Amino acid sequence: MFEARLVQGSLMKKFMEAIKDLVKEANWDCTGTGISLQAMDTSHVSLVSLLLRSDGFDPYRCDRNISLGINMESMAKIMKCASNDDVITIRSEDHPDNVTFVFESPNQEKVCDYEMKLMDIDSEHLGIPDTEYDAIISMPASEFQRICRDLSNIGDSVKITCNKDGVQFSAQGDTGIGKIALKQNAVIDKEDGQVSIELNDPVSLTFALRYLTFFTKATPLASTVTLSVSAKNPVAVEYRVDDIGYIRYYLAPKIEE
Amino acid sequence: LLIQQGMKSFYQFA
Repeated sequence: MFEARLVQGSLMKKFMEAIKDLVKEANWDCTGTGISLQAMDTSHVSLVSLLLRSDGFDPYRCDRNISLGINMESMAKIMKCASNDDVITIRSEDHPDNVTFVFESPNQEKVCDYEMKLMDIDSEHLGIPDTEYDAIISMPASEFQRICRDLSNIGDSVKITCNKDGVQFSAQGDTGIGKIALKQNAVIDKEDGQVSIELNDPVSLTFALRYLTFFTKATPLASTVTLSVSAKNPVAVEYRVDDIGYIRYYLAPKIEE
Repeated sequence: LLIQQGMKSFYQFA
């Protein structure tokens, strides 16, 4: 059997919000390591990869590796039925046709039990090679969300340029041009609120704001976001979630024809 | 003109 109990159930709600607009359906792969998911959006332009490590649950039991084929919209609807302070347990049999979500209130006076049918999903798993990135930019997650929101008012795409002066986000549209420049903070330790840039090579790449905006749905999960950029490669946008794992998004760049 | 690339042109199936 599979059983994973998450004391901070609100995390599962937030993970769900962070993927449901990007991915329609996906397999949640449950193993001894934890719960992982990898899926592309329907147009195969972006990819989301998440890991919830087993030690983030209490308890976690996985007798046999299983894949839970889940329709994200349906699961998101069920997750909305959980209160923010509920403890969430995910449970299924070894050869499951369905999965059960149990929501317990903190004082255990209320227990909700939702059973959801599973789907057979042909998952296309992509191997993501270790990449030497030209620039790794860490910044407050809320700042990145704000930049994506503001530049979406100007154009469809953002050009991310990183050099020794800092990082610049720029967008261009019918009405004009918008540019947002961030300098690296003087303090080097990576505390919340800091912008830090690890630069190997100056780099400039263009990405669709529509997808970056989908990625920023993960903002409630982490205070910091990391953008790893490399010439002619997808950008990796990572939100590390304390004590349990991460959600990473990859987005293919736009190129000039 | 900017062309959106797809994910599969970068990563192989595992």
